Formats: sequence, C-alpha cells, structure tokens
Amino acid sequence: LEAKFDDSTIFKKIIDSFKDSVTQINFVCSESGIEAQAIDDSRVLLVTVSIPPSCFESYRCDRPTTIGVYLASLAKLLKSANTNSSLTLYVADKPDELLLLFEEPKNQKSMEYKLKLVDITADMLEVDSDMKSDVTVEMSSVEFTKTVRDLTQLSDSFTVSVTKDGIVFSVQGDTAQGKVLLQPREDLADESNNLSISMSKTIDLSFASKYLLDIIKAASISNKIFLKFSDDTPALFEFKMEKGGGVGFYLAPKYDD
Amino acid sequence: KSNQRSIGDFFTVK
Repeated sequence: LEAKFDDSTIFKKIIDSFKDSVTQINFVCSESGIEAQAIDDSRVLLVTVSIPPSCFESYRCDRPTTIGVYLASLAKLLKSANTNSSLTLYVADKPDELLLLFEEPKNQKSMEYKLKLVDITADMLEVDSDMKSDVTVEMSSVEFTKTVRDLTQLSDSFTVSVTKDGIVFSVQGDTAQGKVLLQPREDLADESNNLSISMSKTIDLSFASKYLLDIIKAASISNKIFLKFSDDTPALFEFKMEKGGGVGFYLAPKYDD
Repeated sequence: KSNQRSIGDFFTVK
C-alpha cells in the first residue's frame, strides 16, 4: 500500500472521529480504497469508515492488505499532522508495520513514524450501507452537535422522534426535561444550515446519551450529518467527506419493556 | 425502564 493525502489533517480528522469510541480497528485496503469497521466494547455502537481513492492525491494498493492498529497509538502519531503537510501511508507486502511519512516541502521538513501492526480478530458484519430507512434527515452537524451537548446533560437517555412537523430531540431527566424541535428549512445564504426530512412513516426511538456524545466527535469531518432511522433497527449517523467516503455510526436503540 | 439493544441483534457476521 502506498497512499498519499495532500493534507495530513484529513486522516487525522478521520481517526480522531472514532478513536474514543473503539480501541482497535482493522483497515482493509484494496484497489477500491480503505474500508474499516469496528464495534465498541459494549457492542452497542458500530463504526464504519470508508476512504476511497478519490480522497487521496495518489493511491496504490497492489494486493489486498489488512492493517490492524491500536487507535490510541495511531492518534498519537497523527498529532504531527497539519494542513501544510502531506501524509503518505506505506505498508509492505508482508505487513508488520505501518510507515507514516509527513512532508512539508515548503519548510524543507519531513517526519517519519513507524507503527507496529497488531493482529485483531474481529468479525466483519454484514452492513447494508444503502439500507432502506423510514426516515432520512440531513442537517447541519454544528446544530446536531449543539443539540446533543445541551440535552445529554439532563439525562442518560435521548429520544428522537420525527413527524411531518419536524424532528424532535428530547430528554427526560429526574429533575429536568428538555425538547428541541427543528423544522425543515432552506438557507439560501448558507446551504450547510439546511434541514431536510424525507419520511415514509413516523419514528420514535431512544438511545443512550453517552454514545451520542461519542458520535458528535466526528462532526469535524463534515458540516452536514445524515441521520437514518427505522423502527427497531440501529440508527445511522453519517458524516460524508467532500471527496467521497466518510465515517458512519450505527447505534443500537434502547427499547421499552 | 429502558433496555439497551446490541448491534449483534441486528447485523449478522459476514
């Protein structure tokens, strides 16, 4: 594998977006790019990552390779990333380490790190990324982040309901309750403020607040978030990158007894 | 009282 990002912060943002959710991950590299999935220790949150060749300045993968890494270690190396530097990932045919080369031609500087790869036994799950959903919402990731931060302070359970009137996020704590209603809008001046809802039926689902606080860490990937909900299935929270691919979080719901 | 579902309840291993 030889894969070069023209801006090293792209890879840093991707890794930082889920490094607190899961401890380790297998990156599966092939001609069609880098794909990964990992489940958190409590098996409630599934992270999926897709980095297609279009995200790279140059991308070459001669034979399919799996790269297992501890995310805490990789995140440490990526602290060196900045918008002036490119980052090339190299893995040899017999992979036992990942080489990261940061280059800042303007500053006549380069940095080289090596990361030991780890053997991770993890099942790949059959996830249909085009899964049909009852409700799809596209909204500002900034707005979503703020709503999650504000409401999750009040309760460890977070409810999402969508009707024709809009999307309602609500919490019911022991001492306080809160509700945020967002209605579809079109901001011609700033398209990232738009909120659109497409739905075939209403939904009303509850999730554990702590996972939503993990998910919003990915908001730096995109100023938009796509939400997909269906009755009694995991919700999908997806951040798509400008050049294709992105990071998705499948969150299993809570159910009422 | 709410109960937490697991990802494994919904997705099968490839």
